[in-house]
This record gives sequence, C-alpha cells and structure tokens, in this order.
Amino acid sequence: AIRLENVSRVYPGGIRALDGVSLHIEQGEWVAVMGPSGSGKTTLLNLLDGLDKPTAGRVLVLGTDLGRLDPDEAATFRREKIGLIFQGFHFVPYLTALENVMLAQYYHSIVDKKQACAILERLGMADRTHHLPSQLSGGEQQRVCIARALVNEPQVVLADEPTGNLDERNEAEVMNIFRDLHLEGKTILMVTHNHDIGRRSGSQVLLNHGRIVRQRFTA
Amino acid sequence: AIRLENVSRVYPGGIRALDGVSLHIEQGEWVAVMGPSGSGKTTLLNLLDGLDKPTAGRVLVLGTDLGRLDPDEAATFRREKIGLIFQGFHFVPYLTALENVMLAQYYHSIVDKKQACAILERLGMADRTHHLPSQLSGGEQQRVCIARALVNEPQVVLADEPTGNLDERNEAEVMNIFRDLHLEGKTILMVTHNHDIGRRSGSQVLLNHGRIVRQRFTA
Ligand SMILES: Nc1ncnc2c1ncn2[C@@H]1O[C@H](COP(=O)(O)OP(=O)(O)OP(=O)(O)O)[C@@H](O)[C@H]1O
Ligand SMILES: Nc1ncnc2c1ncn2[C@@H]1O[C@H](COP(=O)(O)OP(=O)(O)OP(=O)(O)O)[C@@H](O)[C@H]1O
Ligand SMILES: [Mg+2]
Ligand SMILES: [Mg+2]
Repeated sequence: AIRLENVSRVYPGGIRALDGVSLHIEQGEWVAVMGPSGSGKTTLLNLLDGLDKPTAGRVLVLGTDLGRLDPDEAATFRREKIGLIFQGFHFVPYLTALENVMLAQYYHSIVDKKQACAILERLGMADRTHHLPSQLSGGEQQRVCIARALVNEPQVVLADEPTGNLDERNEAEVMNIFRDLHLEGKTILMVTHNHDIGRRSGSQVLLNHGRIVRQRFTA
Repeated sequence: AIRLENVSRVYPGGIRALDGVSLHIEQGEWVAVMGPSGSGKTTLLNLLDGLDKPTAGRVLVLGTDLGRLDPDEAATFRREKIGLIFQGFHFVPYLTALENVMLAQYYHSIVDKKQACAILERLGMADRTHHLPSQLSGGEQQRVCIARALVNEPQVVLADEPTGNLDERNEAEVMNIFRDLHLEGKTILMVTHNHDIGRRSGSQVLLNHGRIVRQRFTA
C-alpha cells in the first residue's frame, strides 16, 4: 500500500531530512516509525500525504505515484484515501471543532454531520464541538485532530505522535480506535516516541539522520 | 513561593476550568501537576504566569498578588521572575529560534546573545538557531520553547508538558536541566501526563474537573 523508492528530501541549505529511504508497507500493516527528534519522521509522513514532494526518488501510495498528480488530483486523493493526524494540529482557528472535522468531508449533508459528531463523541469531545481551537485544552485539540483525520474512513492512516498530549485514559481509547482500524484492514503508519505505543504495532521502522537504520518485527 | 487562595476560573458559557482551588508551594519545591485532559492544568499555569486572571480568589507568586499589577508591571514581573514553557509553543513565526529565545531578554547585548546560544546548545539546538519555527521539527520547537523560558534564569519555572514531543535522549537531557534548576533552589511546577516524569518531582498535585483531588508526596 505504501512504497518509497530511494526517496530523499533535502531542504534549502543542504539539510538532508530524508536520505535515500526505501520502504515497502503492505496493505493492512500497522507500522510504528520511531527515532530521535529531527530524524525525519514528520518529513516522511508529509511525503506520504502528498503535502510535500521528494527531492529524489518516488512515493507510491495505493499504487499511485504521488509525484505524477497535479494539485487538484493530489487534493482529491488525499481527502479520499489518506488521513493524516498532524503533530502540530494545523486547525483553522476561526472554525469550531466540529467545523474543522467537517472540512475533511466532501459534502456537508445531515449524514456527514452525524458521522463527524459520532467520531468526536467516541473521543470524548461531545460537549466541546462548538468550541474554537483556542477554547480547547491541548489534549482536546489533539483529539479533534484525530477525528478530522479519521472521519472519512481513509484506507491509509498516517499518525504523527497521536497521543503526545493525552492522559492515560484518552491514550487507551485512541489505541482502541487504532486497533479497530487495523482489524478493518486499514494501513497504519504511526510516528511515536513512546515505546509502549510502538510495541502495539506489528513492526517498527527506526529512523536516524534521515535514514532507516533498522526494521524489526514485534508481532 | 506560589499561593492560590480559593481560585476559580469560569469561562463564558459556564465552564468551570478551575473551581475553588487552594494551593501552597514553598520556594525550592518541585511539584508535578497531573490529571486528565481538560482538568484545568494549563489554566492553572496561565493564572500563575499572570497571562490570565481568576474569576474569583487570589494568585500570589513570590509574595506578589498578580491581580494588583497593571499590565506593564505584570509584563515586567513575568519576564524577570517566571519562565513558562507553553504546551502550544506560541512562537513568533517570522523570527528565528535564536530571536524567539532572545525575545525573553531585556537587552540584546553580546552577553545576552551568548547566554541564549548557550542554552540552545545545551538542548542540542546549536545548528538550528537560524531556522524559523516552521523549519524545525516538533521536538526541536519544544526545545526552543524550553530555552526561551529558562534563558533569564527565572525564580519560578512553569512547565506545561515539557517533554511531550521529545525522544528519550532529549527527555533525559531536559530532566537533567530541571534537576539542576531544582538544586539551584528554583521553584518548579511541571504539568505532565507521564508518570515517570511525575515521580521525579518531590510531590504531586492531581486535578480533576478543575479541582484538586489529591496531593501526595513521593520524595
Ligand atoms: N476560552 C475557553 N472557553 C471555554 N472553555 C475553555 C476555554 N479554554 C479552555 N476551556 C476549557 O477549559 C477546560 C480546561 O482546559 P485546560 O487547557 O486547563 O486543560 P488541561 O488540563 O491543560 O488539559 P490537557 O491535558 O488536554 O492539556 C477544558 O475542558 C477546555 O475545553
Ligand atoms: N523547512 C525546513 N528547512 C530546513 N530544515 C528543515 C525544514 N523543516 C524541517 N527541517 C529539518 O529537518 C529535520 C527533520 O525534521 P522532521 O520534522 O522530519 O523531524 P522529526 O523526526 O519529525 O522530529 P520530532 O521527533 O522532533 O518531531 C529537522 O532537523 C529539521 O530541523
Ligand atoms: Mg515530528
Ligand atoms: Mg493543557
């Protein structure tokens, strides 16, 4: 479902955020991506979401070469197939929690609104749907971010530190959601610094200085 | 060093983010504040920093009633005495990492610049000082946030989830810095969801629904 072929991402100034990375992830796998701060994890996820383009190499998601899509096609592909939980949230500050989640949906029918409310409710956010992001706690913001990424039931879930701001109980609930997604056959790539969370996945990829240094299987 | 006397913070709409909280922390104590998402931890820190005012009760820091300071006095007090590591970072997006840290300093002498560079270097950020926040990874941003809060060597350190985005090695280095601050007699109030981190402090305060439900000592 996910394939990187000798992918590099070099920033102006010469920083090699990713350096010749090759990776193949089958449909339905749950993979944890780990590594030190600055090792290229967020960069990797942004390339898989089509938000960023590699400096070299190819990025294929569900058989599609993201580099060959024009901006409209990329936006449609991203919305239909991929859910990205951003490390930095990236909300629209003047829209409510519910509106931010519904931004991910194509139409805004009654059914869509119900779906958006349902996932917010599952994440314990039912009584905060009309708050602006600035009126939410850090962990509440993170949960809205998760809801937005998952509301369309994407085939590929990219999660960038999805539990960094969460307490134990919310973290456990988020892990239950991921376990359900896994049982439904979704492909999950989860960046985390938390070794316990990392161990829940079927396998782990370790990055360091923009390179994959280790791939191991824990299932 | 820190005293809250029956403090409440009610938001428009009636949400009681803090509800009749009384707390006394001695100079030189290291206290962990823990509790579920939405329990009022960030609200508590914002009141102690003078960024927010209580709806009821008094907030005293180093003997000063923050509610009696005018905006200029509050800004000066905050800059000289308190270092707040924000959960949400709050950088100036068009200033570099170094400039964001130096914003916390009064003058911008050569000595000040050296101090800013020194703390960034201690946090492993020496080769990222001229990056904008958008050109930094999540963990790099968090470390700049820590540098900004500590560069003035404040008497009172308020840390809101200071290691949420950090890998093990960086987390350990940040904990070393806090241990040194503690040995220097600084007062530390640290919000964290991480029980291991919470245990490093001398005592723990547990919040739930805006109230203190438990205070216990672990030293
Ligand atoms: N401006 C606001 N208007 C209304 N409610 C608010 C506002 N700001 C925060 N809240 C609410 O106040 C409560 C406490 O928020 P706070 O940020 O203090 O929680 P927290 O304990 O830091 O949580 P977390 O662990 O998720 O960071 C939350 O339920 C939040 O929704
Ligand atoms: N626009 C940019 N220009 C220059 N360098 C950048 C830019 N964006 C990111 N970087 C650098 O690329 C490196 C990789 O960043 P990335 O965000 O992928 O790291 P990460 O593994 O997600 O780290 P963390 O665990 O701290 O979130 C970092 O060292 C960062 O400073
Ligand atoms: Mg990252
Ligand atoms: Mg908070």
